[in-house]
Amino acid sequence: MNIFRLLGDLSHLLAIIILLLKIWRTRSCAGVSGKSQILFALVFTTRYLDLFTNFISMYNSAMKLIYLVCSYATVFLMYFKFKATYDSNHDTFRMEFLVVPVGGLAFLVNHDFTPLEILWTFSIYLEAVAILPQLFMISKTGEAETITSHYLFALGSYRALYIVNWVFRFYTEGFFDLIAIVAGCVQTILYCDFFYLYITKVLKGKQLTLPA
Amino acid sequence: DMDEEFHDEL
Repeated sequence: MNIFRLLGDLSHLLAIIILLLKIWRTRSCAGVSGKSQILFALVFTTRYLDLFTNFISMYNSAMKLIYLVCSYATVFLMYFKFKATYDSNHDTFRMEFLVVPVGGLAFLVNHDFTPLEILWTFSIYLEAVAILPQLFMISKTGEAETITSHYLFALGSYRALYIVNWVFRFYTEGFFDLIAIVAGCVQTILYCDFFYLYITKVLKGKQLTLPA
Repeated sequence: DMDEEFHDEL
């Protein structure tokens, strides 16, 4: 464990908590893409199947459980409890356009052709593109609530910090995982446009609006 | 690419 990975995990945890609290306290999931949340729940489910077979540390197991519980709780709030506030008209990205190619790629490019490893690879590739429905929804509505932009900033920062962690691990341990690195770079690049808007607008107290 | 036994990252 290194400081970059720890900060990355905490940023990821912060993002998940921000979103869950936003939905719970405002009793509304307006502006949030339910499809992205379903994809994130799928990412954690396919990645953490080894939760009970591979014990790495209390921290690792605890975080996996928290991520799983929070992501399913978010999906539940969006599609059941606060379903009336879910903006399905703007959340129209076709999830199958992501899941099918990612599933195929996981079969073709992986470290080990075993079920657990293919599912792990699937989760890595899927996580890289899981935010697309959310970014697509914001581009359609042309704006995002400030709390939602903070959620996206924390979520985008997590994988950016992981990239720094991978550079650090490469130079200190000689460790690198090309699949995670390539997917992590793609994932972070998808946020660049949003990062620019967040820094130039939200941090100046303005509403996050996309140029129509 | 170290063929690690399992993935230790979240």
